[in-house]
This record gives sequence, C-alpha cells and structure tokens, in this order.
Amino acid sequence: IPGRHSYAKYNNWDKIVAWTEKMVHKHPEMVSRIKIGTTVEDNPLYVLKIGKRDEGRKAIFMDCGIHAREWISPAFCQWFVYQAAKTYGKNKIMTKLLDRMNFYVLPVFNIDGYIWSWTRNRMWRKNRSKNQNSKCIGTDLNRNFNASWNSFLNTKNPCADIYRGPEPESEKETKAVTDFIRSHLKSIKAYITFHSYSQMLLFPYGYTSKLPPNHKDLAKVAKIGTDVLATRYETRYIYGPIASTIYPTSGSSLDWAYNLGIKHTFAFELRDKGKFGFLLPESLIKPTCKETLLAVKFIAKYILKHTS
Amino acid sequence: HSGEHFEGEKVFRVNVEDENHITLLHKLASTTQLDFWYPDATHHISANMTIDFRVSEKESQSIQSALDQNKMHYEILIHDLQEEIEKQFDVKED
Repeated sequence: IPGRHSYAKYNNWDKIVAWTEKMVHKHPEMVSRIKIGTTVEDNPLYVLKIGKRDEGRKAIFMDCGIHAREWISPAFCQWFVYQAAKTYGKNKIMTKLLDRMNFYVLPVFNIDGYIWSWTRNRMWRKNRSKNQNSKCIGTDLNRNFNASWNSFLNTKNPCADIYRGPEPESEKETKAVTDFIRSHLKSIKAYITFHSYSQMLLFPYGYTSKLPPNHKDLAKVAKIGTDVLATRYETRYIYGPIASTIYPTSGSSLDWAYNLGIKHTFAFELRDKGKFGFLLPESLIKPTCKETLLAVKFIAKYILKHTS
Repeated sequence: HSGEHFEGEKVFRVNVEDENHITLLHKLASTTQLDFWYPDATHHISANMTIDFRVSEKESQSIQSALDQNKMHYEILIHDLQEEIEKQFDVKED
C-alpha cells in the first residue's frame, strides 16, 4: 500500500503509480493509461491520455520530471491531469479543449532518477543507467536527444551531471518517449516539457543562436502565456529561445521535437527564482500549479485554433 | 531519507561580472566539488550572469575565502541544505 496521494504534497513513485490507476478507474471515459516502455530498473513508463477515444484529433504531449531533483515538475503533471478530469463539463475552456483535443501526459520521465532522489540522494539529476568504462552512473536525459547531440563539448564525461550518454537515444526512457512521439506525430501539434527552476518559458533553439522560422509566433505565444500566468499571483516569468534566454544546450527534447516537425514546442522552468531552488516547499506546489495551468490552457487554446 | 545527508552544505549565489570571475570559478570547480544549480555546468557561465551552486560544508569556507579575495559579490542562499530539505515538507497530511 503506497499511502495517500496528495496534490498538495510531493508524491513518491509508488504513490504516483497508484494514482495513475485511480485516475483511470475514476474517469474511464476521459483518462486511459498507456505503457510506452520500461526504464533500466524495469519501472513502467506510463503516459496518461486525457480526452475522448478519438486518435485522429489534435493532441499535445507533455512530460514532467526529466531531471530527477526537479520535484515540482511531476507535481504539476499530476495537477494537470486532476484538473482536466475534474473540471471537464464544468470549466468552459477545459471542456472545449477536451471536446476537441487530447493530451498525452508523462507524469515522470526519469523514474529511476526520481526514485533515487527520494530514497538515496535528493540532489540527483540524471537517470540511473550504468556507463561503460566508468564508475559514474547516469545520463542527463535532456542531453540524450538527437538534436545537435555530437556538437557540444563538455557533455562527454560520464561523471558530469550533464553527461549526454554514449549515443543519441541510448537511454531506454528517451527511446520510449521518442518512439511514442514519432508514432503519434500526425496528431501531436505541441510538445511541452516541465523543468525547474528560474521561472522561464522557453522555445527552440538551444543548440544554436539561430531562430526557428516561426519564432515570432512562438514568442507571441510565450509572451501571452507568461502574461496569463502572472495574472494569478503576479509571478513573473521571462521567455525566449533557450540559447539566449537560459544558456546554449545540445541534445534537448525541445529542439528534437521541433526538428521532428512539432512546430510548437515549449519548456517551462517553474518556480522559483532560486530562494529554494530544487527544494520548493510543498506549500508552494498549489499556487505554482494553478498559475502554470493558466498558461498551459492558453497554449492549448492557441494550438486548437492556429494549427491544422 | 535513508541515503545521503547534506548537513551544513551551502548554496551560493554569485554575481559573475567579467572574464576574471569566470576563470576563477572554472579553477574552483576543477579543484572543488561544485554542484551547479544554475546554470547546470561551468561552461555555461558567462559575464554578467548570476549563478547558483551547492558546496559541501567542508569546502564552503575555502570557496567563501576565494570569493572574498577576488571581491566577488555573493550571498549564501541556503546555509544548511539538510534543514531546507526537511523544511520542503511543510504541508501536513490531510
């Protein structure tokens, strides 16, 4: 028995698994669970599909918890699923969204790392895969995507926190996600990934300072998204391309998804600005999730209206 | 938590102003175990950037001395990481 799940608290992996079952059981018409693979330590990678059982509709793929220690991120994915199921039929925007599109939500991407951060090392970032010819464990999953993977220095050392892995998509978690997205590419119109911290809304590119062809469109969405987010508690986010707004990165999921053809890809760096860093108190989970949900709903509305 | 503990570990926030500061931080990172919170690695550090990193209690004094000697502006965001880890669970069970 994993214990009681709470949206106001951080939940360990066992509670999250039990919660996925509960959501499917409680909302069978709205929520279904898809196993997209397993991790190195044989934990199941679950995507929750929110929406009607129509595969042909537009969809948004969202993932949380690529980096193990960023606990607010999985908390948001759980909050999103809960709010979607709870407010369907009650909230006008959510009803409209779910009547017309689906959401695929991966509540924890880096499950082994997340478990490790709960049980052994709260500051753990990478996954838990073994590296050949090294005692150091783990690959940074957000450096493991095939997006300029080979072009950056300083990501080749298995002991580094930003180790990119032996080859693109070498990690079971990355491969499971990329295979799923590729197989649903026709319907997926947006990709959103949730990190912490620093309060930013980012879009491509990270591996180059060049701007993507639709950067004006992305910047417009990001600007309004951050404005909407601030309406709740006046939390200020900045927005812009990854390379110039946070720092240049290679192998990120965002750039990979964009290059695959999903032309609306965003990364949230959630609260806070560094007072607590990765140790955001539980009392700030709900306000963080509430304001973020406003931005995500805006992005979803935009996708519904402006993509074909 | 049965695993690693972080008693006395600190998180520094440092204002990086110029190339000298960057060089110093690279040097410190090569001799000391610094866990970069923001940005996520030393090579992302640039001038006019504010950076956050975690350091063990044992090494925090030497880091502080190095920053002082080089007249770098900094603050200690977290004085005892273990305390902060425990404080993050500030919501009681329903």
